Amino acid sequence: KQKQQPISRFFAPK
Amino acid sequence: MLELRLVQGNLLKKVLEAVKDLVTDANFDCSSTGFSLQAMDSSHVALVALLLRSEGFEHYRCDRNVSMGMNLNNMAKMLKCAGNDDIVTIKADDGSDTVTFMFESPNQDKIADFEMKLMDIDSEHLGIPEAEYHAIVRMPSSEFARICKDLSSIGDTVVISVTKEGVKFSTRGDIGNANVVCRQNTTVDKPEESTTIEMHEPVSLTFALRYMNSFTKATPLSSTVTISLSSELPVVVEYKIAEMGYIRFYLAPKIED
Repeated sequence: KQKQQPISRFFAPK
Repeated sequence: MLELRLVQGNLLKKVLEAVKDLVTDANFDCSSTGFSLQAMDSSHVALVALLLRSEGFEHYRCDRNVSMGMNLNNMAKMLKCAGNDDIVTIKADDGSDTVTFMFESPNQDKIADFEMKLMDIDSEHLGIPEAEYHAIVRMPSSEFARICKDLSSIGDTVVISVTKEGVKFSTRGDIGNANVVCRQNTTVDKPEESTTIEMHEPVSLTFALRYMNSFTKATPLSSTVTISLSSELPVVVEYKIAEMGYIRFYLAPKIED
């Protein structure tokens, strides 16, 4: 089973 | 006061067609650099970044930095009313809650004004750090679109693997599995038909095909697409917009649960 990661895991708010 | 005149008005039509299914509402930011947008899809899995540089506009006036919240479906509806050869001008007065799209036919015999209501959108800009990618694949955008469409009839996810052999797109589903391998091919006459693979390290990542297919809506903007991959980083699917900038889609990979 695969899990989708959120984009916020990689890019933080400026 | 904001006034941006784009001779190739159809570029803006194509941009809207490329993003409107992924993002519902977004802030368009206007500064001396250009007209830009950064937005996430509703499930916060993908991010789109658009830049149309000021130099690409025939006339570019932006007195102060402005952020204009727009519903992209409504904006697309309005831009659909512009002819393919029309010159499009985006106009907004300071503090106004509307934006006007003006369409001029090439011989100036028809001029139309479409005024759209702006909206307040709370959105935060994400910092996208410069990254070294393990592999960068450049290929015809139509070929990439075809592969994503074909594979999505078999499975829901695509594994993109880059090795010395080439780039492999794989999927599996209830009815079976499929693999498409594209090898480096620079011998074709036209550079836009070539596939180039710049690999520093082999990489293999899994992505949801639904998003990849959505990104390929940008295919009419560019004959080539660049796919940048690094393990543990979102993939970047970039379509260059000739002489103006780019549209980049970032998609977080799937991992084993």
